[in-house]
Amino acid sequence: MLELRLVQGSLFKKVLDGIKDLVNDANFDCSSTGFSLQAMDSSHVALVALLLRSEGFEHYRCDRNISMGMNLSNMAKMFKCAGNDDIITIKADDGGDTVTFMFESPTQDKISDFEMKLMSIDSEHLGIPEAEYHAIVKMPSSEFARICRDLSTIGDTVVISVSKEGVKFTTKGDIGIANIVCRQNTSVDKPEEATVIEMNEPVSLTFALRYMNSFTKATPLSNIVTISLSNELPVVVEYKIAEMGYVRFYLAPKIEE
Amino acid sequence: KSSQGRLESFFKRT
Repeated sequence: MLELRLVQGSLFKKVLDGIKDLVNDANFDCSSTGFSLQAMDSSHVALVALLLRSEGFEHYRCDRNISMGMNLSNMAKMFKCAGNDDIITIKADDGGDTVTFMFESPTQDKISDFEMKLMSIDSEHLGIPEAEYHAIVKMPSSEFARICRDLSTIGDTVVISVSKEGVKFTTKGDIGIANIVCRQNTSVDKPEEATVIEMNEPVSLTFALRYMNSFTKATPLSNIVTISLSNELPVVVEYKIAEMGYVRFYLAPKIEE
Repeated sequence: KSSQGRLESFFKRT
């Protein structure tokens, strides 16, 4: 038996909206630790890892570890029927082939339940080791989204370089070249407006902008995005979910031939 | 010239 109740149900909606462009089908894993997911895009270039810790739920019951295969666009269709202030409960029986989503309005005068068919998904799981990154950039998530969107009108790839100067985003296209440099800026009124750059070693890596733009669909989850870079490692773009966990996107770099 | 790397080149399957 599985029963997860989240008063801030809009968070589920935001998580789904953040990942459904990248991944079509995924196994959601439930254990005493929490509700999690790891899935790659169809070309195995990008990976999403989600964790919602059990402590973040108002009610969390998971009698045994279960993995539920779901089609994310079908799930998103059902979650679209939930109001933004609704309380969302996810229920499933052990060994069952369906999952139930229950939406309660804050005043309890409207209660809906949607039953969705589960699917069997052969997913490959990758072991992601803890790594010491050469550079870690924390910046406003809206600013990062703006940069990715702007650069993708000019080129297809972005070179992200971190040096003493700051973090530089560069693209090249048929019409020309664009460089955007963000410097460390901690003297702002609100901490969520700061750009903080920790650099152990200079880094420069090239990534496909199409994927970066897809990651920024998770922007509503957090005011801050953390970008962790190491030469010759996939970049990690992380949106922390307050008091609950995170959505992390991993993207393999372009490799010089 | 650059080519797109794949995740399996960096992370092992479990």
